[in-house]
Formats: sequence, structure tokens, C-alpha cells
Amino acid sequence: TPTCEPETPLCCRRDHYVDFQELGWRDWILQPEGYQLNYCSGQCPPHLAGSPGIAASFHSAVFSLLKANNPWPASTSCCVPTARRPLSLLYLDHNGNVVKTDVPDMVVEACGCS
Amino acid sequence: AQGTGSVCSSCGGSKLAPQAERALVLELAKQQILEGLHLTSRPRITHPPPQAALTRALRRLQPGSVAPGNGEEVISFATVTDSTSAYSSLLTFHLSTPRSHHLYHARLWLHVLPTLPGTLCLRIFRWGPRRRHQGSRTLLTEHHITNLGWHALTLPSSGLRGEKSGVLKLQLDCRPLEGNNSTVTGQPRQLLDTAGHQQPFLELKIRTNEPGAGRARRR
Repeated sequence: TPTCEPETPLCCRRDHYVDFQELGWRDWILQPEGYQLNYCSGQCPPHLAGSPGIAASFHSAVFSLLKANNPWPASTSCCVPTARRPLSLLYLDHNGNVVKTDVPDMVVEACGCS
Repeated sequence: AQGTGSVCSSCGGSKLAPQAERALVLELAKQQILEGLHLTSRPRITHPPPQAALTRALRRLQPGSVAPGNGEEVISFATVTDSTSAYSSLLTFHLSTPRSHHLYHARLWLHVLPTLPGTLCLRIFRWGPRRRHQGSRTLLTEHHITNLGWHALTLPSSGLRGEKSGVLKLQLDCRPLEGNNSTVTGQPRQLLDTAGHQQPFLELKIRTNEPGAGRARRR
């Protein structure tokens, strides 16, 4: 997935690193020190609809050409996460217990057009 | 942001200024984390564990990722109180109210001091709610301890479940093993080091959904 540059108009992944110190939460989140809050943004023109991001294979390149040269149903396609990974957190709960847990689907790794 | 290219490439609206976008991202991060941990607000830590105890306890946790999907590992530090009997101590743990938690692994970590008089017989009871002015207690496990230092004593997780109040009390009963004629030099409390970073703690592994619950739904 392309990472968004300021002038990238097409569907891409916008990366933001959030430091828990900046949230004022370092007193209860012990590990890690921060995490990648990425999100997907950008346009999905018809010929990119249904693609997993970059044309991952010859098949999807041909498929894109077919879509670009034939009127595609007028449904809009959106730029959405296509791959996400969990975030492992170590934190103190309100009783002062240490809790270690995996929060599923926390970090967006790839974006694509629905 | 004004000027060319100041249109959002997703929705066509006007683009946010960098500071405004950053503030929005931080707010999103807070919501995302609280949602991921099933919390409505960030915990207010009134009694954080001592840093030294925390460091030692974390060293005992298995390194690497957590329990299998939807799992949690919890370390809960004990509050130690003396009880009437000469040989016993009461450990109180404050566990978070389970959200249909399924506890499947429990170990009690204790640090035994050099005052150990030969082999000790350590029995661990679960201290139940008061009935007819008597605290009821259920034997969970018995261990014979011959050396000093840290001991990880496995507890039957079935014996610890069902504590709705979230407060778990364990009674430790340390006595010299029968036939061991050396007398216990100090109170069990002196046998157990509960000061500073040698505080006893519970290491729990919890699955956040009851095993087989899906099967029940399918039926």
C-alpha cells in the first residue's frame, strides 16, 4: 500500500505515531511507549474498485484495465483497511493489577479500495 | 489549510490544519484504546504497585505475546494482613470484575526468607465470606517447602472462580513438617517476605470468553 504523501490523491495509508506520553497515559500504560495509529484515505476511482492496494498481480492489472474501459456499476468504492494487526498492551487496571493483553485489529497495515 | 490542494482527497471537504488533524488523531487514539480494552474511561490508579515489585513481577511473566487470542495475563499484588492464628497470614487480592472471564491458570508467587526452619508444610486456603460469624475456608493446595527464595505455587483455577465481588482472600498456613523438631522461629509472616519488592503476587491467565460458549450458541 502506498503511504500517503501530501499530494497523493489516491487510496493510501496515512501514518500517525501516537506517543502515550502525549496522551498523558504513561502512568497506566506500561508497555509499549506508543503505537501506530494509521488510517486509510484517498480516492477510489472505478478502475481501482475491489483492488487490494497496489495491482498485486497480472490478473488484477488486466482486471483494472477491463474495469477502466467498461462502464462499471456506478456504486462508489471506498478506501478501507485491507490488513490489520493486533497491539500487545501491558497496563495497570483500576485495582493496580498489571494486565497483559492483545487488542485485535488495532494497527492498520494496508489499505485498498472496497 | 488554505491554498491549492487544500481539499481532502477522501471526502472533498476542506483539509484540516496540521494541528487540528493531530488533535483529532490523539482523540481517536484514546477512543480506539479504551474501546479495545473494553474500558469506558482510563483507570485512575490510586495505589500503583511499588516499581521494584512491578519490575520483579514482570520478570516472572512469560516473555513474548500474550495468552492465545482474546486472552489476558494478570498480575495481582497481595495485601498481607495478620490473622489470629500464630501460623497463618491472610492475603487479599482485588481482581477486576470479570466480564465473563474464564480463569484457566493461577500461580501464587511467594518469597520465603532464610528463617526457614527445615521443611515447611504450607497449606493455602481460600477464605470465604463470613457465615455464622465464622470465616469459612476451603483447602486449595498443600506444598512442602525446603528452600528459601521465590516459589511459584500452582493453585487449582477451579477453586478461585466465581468471586463476583472481585476480592479474593487466601489464607496461608505454614507449619513445620510433622517430625521436624525445629520450632518455627518467627511468625509465618516473618517467613514470608512481604515488604517492598518481595510482595506476594498472583499470576493469572484468563480467557475472556468461556470455552465452548460458541458451541452452546450453535446448538
